[in-house]
Amino acid sequence: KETFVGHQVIRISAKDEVQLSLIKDLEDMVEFELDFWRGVTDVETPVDVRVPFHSLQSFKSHLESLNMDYRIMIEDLQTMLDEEQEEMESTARV
Amino acid sequence: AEPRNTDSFDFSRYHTISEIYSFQDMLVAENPDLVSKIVIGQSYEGRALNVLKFSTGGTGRPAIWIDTGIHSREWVTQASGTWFAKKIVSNYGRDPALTAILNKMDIFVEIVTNPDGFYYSHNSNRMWRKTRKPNPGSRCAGVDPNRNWDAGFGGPGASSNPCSETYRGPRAHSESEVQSIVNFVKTHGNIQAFVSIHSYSQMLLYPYGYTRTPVKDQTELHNLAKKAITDLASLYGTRYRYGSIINTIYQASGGTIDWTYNQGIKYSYTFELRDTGRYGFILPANQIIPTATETWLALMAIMDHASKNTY
Repeated sequence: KETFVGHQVIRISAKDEVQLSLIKDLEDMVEFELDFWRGVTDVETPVDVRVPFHSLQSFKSHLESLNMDYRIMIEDLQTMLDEEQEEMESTARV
Repeated sequence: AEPRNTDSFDFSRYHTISEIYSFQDMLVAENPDLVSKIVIGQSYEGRALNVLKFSTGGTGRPAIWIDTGIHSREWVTQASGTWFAKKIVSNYGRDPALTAILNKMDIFVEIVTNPDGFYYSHNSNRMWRKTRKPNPGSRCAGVDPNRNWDAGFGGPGASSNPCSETYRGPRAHSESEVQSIVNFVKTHGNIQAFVSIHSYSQMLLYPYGYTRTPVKDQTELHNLAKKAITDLASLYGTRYRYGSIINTIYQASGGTIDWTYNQGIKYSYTFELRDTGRYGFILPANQIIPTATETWLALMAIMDHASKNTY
């Protein structure tokens, strides 16, 4: 079973159209192994992307080099998945 | 904790594919005069593609199609689809609006539209979105079933890379999960509304996604979408955006409702359910019933309008 320990979901907010297209370019940067939960739409709508643990540092550095605003939407994905699984099992037992 | 009947089925938690398939069979067994199960095909790994048919009789009636779970990791959609199926049975004969709809139209509900992906998301990779068919020559499996339709197929807004989450597939309708719906829609020939349900973002979208050309029914679809999200918000204040796919989110080619609209199904819509991005795809189970309940109000607005404006 695939685990997601240390994976984070990062929410990126573009300041303008230029930054929006820079975020769009991230989709082709396969080295980060990004999983776009919510793709690029417009400047008002933030982009949510799951970032594997091994890419986190370099990805955040890349965002900072582009002067991108971002915040962490999900601190550790596996923790949430464990909670979801535990809830499924406990309610099934009930 | 196998429920003995659909009244004791726990809609407030996430279920496995076998639990949902058992629920479907129970619902049919409990309501033989209203509900039947049609197997429209098989997934790549051989799972039945089950569609529940809700009909009060007649032949060749105009119909409404609702599907959930085409992107397997969007668990709140399959859970909502299960709740919708029970709601239709519970409300028929009690709610005048739904009763009027079912006295004139059939309703088809495909709850687990991507069963292989759904099974995989429960047992191997919770983040899985696509189908599970291997891609020859690539280490990556799966096609995005919402980029595989013959509507702008292969255009911008889908990927030709099998490792991408939006991989369109080797050709249009290459996925049996998609081809089976195509066959069903073409054979039926009188589906008048088609609603494909995704998560997340809280949006109600209509065609097109592959081109900026407005659909000829844009005004009617836009106004109906506004009515639907207003009804949805009336319950808990959940705010939705609405509009055409390409103007509201992004360019997406090979999409489901672009194809259905081009087949002449005027009332073609895609929902993006809760939330707007705190939990994303990992929406807590305690939000399943509120999400399904508010979405039902929007679905009723669309189905009511379609039943009063058959064409």
